[in-house]
Amino acid sequence: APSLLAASPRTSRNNYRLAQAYLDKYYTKKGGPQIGEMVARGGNSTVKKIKELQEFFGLRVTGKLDRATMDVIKRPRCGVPDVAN
Amino acid sequence: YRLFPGEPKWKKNTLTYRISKYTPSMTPAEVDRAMEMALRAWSSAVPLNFVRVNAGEADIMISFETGDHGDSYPFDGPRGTLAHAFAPGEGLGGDTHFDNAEKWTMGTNGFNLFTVAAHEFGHALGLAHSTDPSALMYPTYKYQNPYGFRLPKDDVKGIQALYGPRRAFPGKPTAPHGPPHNPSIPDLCDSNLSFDAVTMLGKELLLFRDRIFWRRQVHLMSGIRPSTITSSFPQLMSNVDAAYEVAERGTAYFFKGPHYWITRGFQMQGPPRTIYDFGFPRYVQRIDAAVYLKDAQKTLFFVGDEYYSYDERKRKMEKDYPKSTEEEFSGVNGQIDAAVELNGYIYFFSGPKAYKYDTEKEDVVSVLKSSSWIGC
Repeated sequence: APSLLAASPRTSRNNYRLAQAYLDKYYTKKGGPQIGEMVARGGNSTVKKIKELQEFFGLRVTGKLDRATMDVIKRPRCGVPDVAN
Repeated sequence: YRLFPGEPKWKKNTLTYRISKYTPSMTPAEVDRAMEMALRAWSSAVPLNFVRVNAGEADIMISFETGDHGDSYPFDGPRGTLAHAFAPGEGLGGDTHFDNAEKWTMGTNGFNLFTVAAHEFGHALGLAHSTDPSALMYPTYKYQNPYGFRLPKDDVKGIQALYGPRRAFPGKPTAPHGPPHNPSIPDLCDSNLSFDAVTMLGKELLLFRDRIFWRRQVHLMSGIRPSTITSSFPQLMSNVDAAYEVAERGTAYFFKGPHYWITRGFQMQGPPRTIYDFGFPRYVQRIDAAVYLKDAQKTLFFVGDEYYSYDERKRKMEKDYPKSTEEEFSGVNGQIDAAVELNGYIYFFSGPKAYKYDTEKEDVVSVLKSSSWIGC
């Protein structure tokens, strides 16, 4: 986790948890009824999911939870995933 | 824009929707309005029509939910996830849920319900998220003013990829392959179009104007076609003043000047009779509009700016009439040209406007263009 973050330890732990929940919800393949998706690509590690998020939102694709990426993660949004489920 | 894998879409062009649970942060009327406007944002771009139902299962079930609400996508309290919707399909398909923990609003002091609903209905119709930041289907919230809202280009392209574009009027001739222009049929989509008479006849709704009339199913906009009155009602010729149907009797009444005809379906039942059979005073020479109220079993006749009430059971005009139309039906402006009762509402047509009147609230609940009733 530390390698993904560029912030103070406490904040970075919160950000990491927030980011993990976000990636689970919007960038992870699930079963059940279709609720919004795109064509998923192969298996997702956390870095890969971060890169997918950064690509989707047109951010610099670093695989790290930089400020711009955390800003997007903190914005209110639709509950439909951005990738296949 | 993006579609869902497999590109699920609705196979019919009239979809029902029902708001089964409301939010405490807005009045039900505001929620109704926001949903209606959000659906209209999409139906303005594609040939889809939305009909609201108030009971039973609808294609698009809309509800405000809290936390885990049984669809394996729990809400997360204030902010974060605002709402979600399911792709087109049976059962859960199309259903749309809003997080009740949010502060919903018609304005900007909270999350604008129109904005979020319009986005979610994009999913319910088959659109996934767009990567275009200017698109309505972009995943993150960005306030949209409901008044004067126009669907962004990316969303129009996406939804028309599924359903094709909405044409001005299904039967409208399109050059050069359209049928030859018939001068006796007024411009089908003249925005000032008004009707002479409107009535149900069996399962069809008939709308009369000059020498023609349109026939349509109540819940379907497609298949509306104009016909000449003489082709179905030779005796009436043109310019019908008023019409109404007593469905339980299977009879309909058509008025022209001081005469009226009784029909069963399209079959005339004998020669014309005089309107004084109903008990009108002699100075009444013609009727402007008529509407049968099913529950009360009474027919309202509109003459100028007054109206009469006729008791269909006793077959006699009620006492203390005529009364002022404006006093009784607040919010309906101008002389009544035509009227019909559908699903418990009275629809008054006055010039180019159609007023939807709620008899329980005793008020107008919406105003549309008369021409929208023939698919314009």
